[in-house]
Amino acid sequence: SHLLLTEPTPLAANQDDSTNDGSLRTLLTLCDLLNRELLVLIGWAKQIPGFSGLSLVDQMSLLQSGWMEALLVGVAWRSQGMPGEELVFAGNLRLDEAQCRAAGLADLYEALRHLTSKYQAMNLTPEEVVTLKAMALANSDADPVDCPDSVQRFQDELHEALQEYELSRREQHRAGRLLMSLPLLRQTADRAVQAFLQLHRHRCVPLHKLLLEMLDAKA
Amino acid sequence: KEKHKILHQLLQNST
Repeated sequence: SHLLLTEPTPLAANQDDSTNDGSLRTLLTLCDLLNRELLVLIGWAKQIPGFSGLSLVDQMSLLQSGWMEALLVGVAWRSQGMPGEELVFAGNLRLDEAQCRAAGLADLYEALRHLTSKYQAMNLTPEEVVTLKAMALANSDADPVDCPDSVQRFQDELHEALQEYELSRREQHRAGRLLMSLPLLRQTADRAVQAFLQLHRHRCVPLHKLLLEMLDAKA
Repeated sequence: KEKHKILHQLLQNST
């Protein structure tokens, strides 16, 4: 219930109007949204019970490792049941396959649709979505870890919350199924990071400083 | 740490 309460209000996209090139405009709008989502995500992380008690080094490495996974949980959740298989990056930024392809994001589209279908088939509850998002952040394989015991405790508490929730609704297999969906999330986030790094490196799409810093940490 | 300046600053700021 704490995670449900701290879930941030979805952001709206600010339409970029610096260029007449439609695809570039889409990309710039998307990257601006992503940068602002990151800011919100960092504020959100601090409110997850146990996160602020971690050392600064561990907080940084968890965020540097799990930020894209946590953000994509939101995109996949919002995109469920969309007509035309659009991806809902924001209420006012919905991209279909053709738009993504034109913007050079065909690979990202395919990966994110796959994740969205998976979540849709699992019929996730809002409680499961917020817990999955927090677990994506906690489940980093980042190395070295400053204080492994504290990170472990942070993970255990989220796991315990999920188990308690699933037991309360007599779903004995759900917690395991959700954990088993984390590899697909990691894989999707890796593809997303690659897509944005390529935009920056090969097509010279300018990125905001925070987004660039977080992408660089993954490069 | 210099490389991750913004994240470092954002985490140090109080909520």
